[in-house]
Amino acid sequence: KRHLATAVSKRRRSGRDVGVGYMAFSKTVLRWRLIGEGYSSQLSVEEQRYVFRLAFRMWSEVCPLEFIEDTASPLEEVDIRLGFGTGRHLGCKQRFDGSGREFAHAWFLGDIHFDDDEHFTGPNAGKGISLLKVAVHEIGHVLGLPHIHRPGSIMQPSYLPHESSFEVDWMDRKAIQDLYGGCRGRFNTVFDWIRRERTSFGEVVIRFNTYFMRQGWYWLYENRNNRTRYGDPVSLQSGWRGLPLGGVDAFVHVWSRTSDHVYFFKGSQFWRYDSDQDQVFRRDPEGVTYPRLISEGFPGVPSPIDTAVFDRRDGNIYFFKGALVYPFSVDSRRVARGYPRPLRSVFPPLDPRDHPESHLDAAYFSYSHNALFLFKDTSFWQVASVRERRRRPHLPKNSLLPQRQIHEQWFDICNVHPTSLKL
Amino acid sequence: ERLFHQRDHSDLQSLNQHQAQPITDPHTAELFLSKYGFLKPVNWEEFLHEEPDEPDFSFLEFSELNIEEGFATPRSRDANLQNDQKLHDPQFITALRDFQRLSGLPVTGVFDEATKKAMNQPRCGVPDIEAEIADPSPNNTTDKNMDQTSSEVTETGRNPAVRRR
Repeated sequence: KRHLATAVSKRRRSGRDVGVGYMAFSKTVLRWRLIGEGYSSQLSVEEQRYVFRLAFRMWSEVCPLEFIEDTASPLEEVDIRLGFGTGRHLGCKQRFDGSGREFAHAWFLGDIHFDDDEHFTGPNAGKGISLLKVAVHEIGHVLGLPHIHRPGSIMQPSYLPHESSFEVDWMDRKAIQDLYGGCRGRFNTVFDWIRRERTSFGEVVIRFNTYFMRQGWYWLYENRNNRTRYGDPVSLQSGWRGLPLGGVDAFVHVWSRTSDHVYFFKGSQFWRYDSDQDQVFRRDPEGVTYPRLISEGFPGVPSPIDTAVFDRRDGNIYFFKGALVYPFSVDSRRVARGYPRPLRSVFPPLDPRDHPESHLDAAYFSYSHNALFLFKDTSFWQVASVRERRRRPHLPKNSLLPQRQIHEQWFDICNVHPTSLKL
Repeated sequence: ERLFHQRDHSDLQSLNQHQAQPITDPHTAELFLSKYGFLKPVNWEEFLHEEPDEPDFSFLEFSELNIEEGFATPRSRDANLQNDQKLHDPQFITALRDFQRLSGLPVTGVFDEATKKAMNQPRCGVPDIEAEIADPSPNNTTDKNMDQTSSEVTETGRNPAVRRR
């Protein structure tokens, strides 16, 4: 108890009204360990550690916490300790009851015990008690969530075996985010990737998906579900073959009557992407080899750039660098006359004090919203569309609507710790 | 080694055949309701790492446990009588109703089959209703110069879901 009391300090989270949950770590990187004396006798040690790595990652994907498996530090530096036991176990006063009924318990400061009399199985085993599901539930307790008696919640006290695959659903995400806040951060680029697919009837259809890239990893964002794809982020090289490992500065899709080219930009170079083969061109059908210098492919455009976006209305690629904008005409292959011009004059603010000024992170035309967004830090500005200006004629062309927070429109784009990126 | 016949060990036989005692009568139901906080909120945080108040015979494990829990002894007459009285005990009925409500069962206050089945579901050992955690105000347990351990925590408020009416 003494240790407990000295370890606990209490600070009421400022400006937050009371929500679900009662205690929370104020540290964002937490260390965990499967205790050596507490290995299960039913699964291999590697299986157990894999399941726990996945379970921690699933929480990391929906809140700003990151988890590291720490098998080396002194135990008191490990925040969350997991172990298996039967009956009287691990110095715990709560005795397990054998096979059936109670299968695990946990405490908010970080101890999780599993009853090894239960028949724990790996993910997708389809029988027994899924160790992954139980682990995600118990970690929820450690992070501060109580039991939530809501069908579909991972924090329900009883185990429901018939749910084959489970994920942290919307309400549970809000519950944990009520304790730790939403995920915020800057992005290197955001884009809708359009590709042609052939249906089973042989018809060609055009599909698109939204991607957020940050350094060497990316998320597919499912707009209709208001969340990222389950299991994202993944590393860049696993999904975008041939791109620089450290990420890109910009994505441009030149899509016009005469051209359908996808380009990625990084530093002084750019690549053309083969959407059919899902990898970068080494040599494109016109015989051009990549990567190429930006100065060669887009004369008059400086590098590195901050970001870029293709505007189908005027056929220009708008390159952004610092406080300047360089519209590059794809047809005439040169920067438009009278440019570069300041970002503020090309994209004027509605409120003089509400403008990104310079060094944008991303310029993103969203087919879901049919709107152009300018990203900088954790904020974004929507460029007033033609329809908007029809409604409000006094709006200047390309004027920026008031800024908003990225995480309030695109939800749960969360980092995971690099050590669990490859799961 | 635990006995198995399937290559993937999916039919692993449990070594000890130690089964949790099922909930079969009002007495065991009352233990269940008490354990998970339906009779009285449980101060769950007190349960971690308490020194056992009786000698630690864990190496004996199973046989000792059976005896200690006492379920195996033949039921005495007054136990039956007690069970009947429990069924009419207002506190027991209220706790049962709370459990039925949280479990999405018909709220009858009657210890029926559906309730029995729900109580016997595999479940987490953390109580459903916890007592409010004592508020160690900063000035008597922690002072500003204390070294923060790696597990700093903040309280964000009480969980309304566990508040008892």
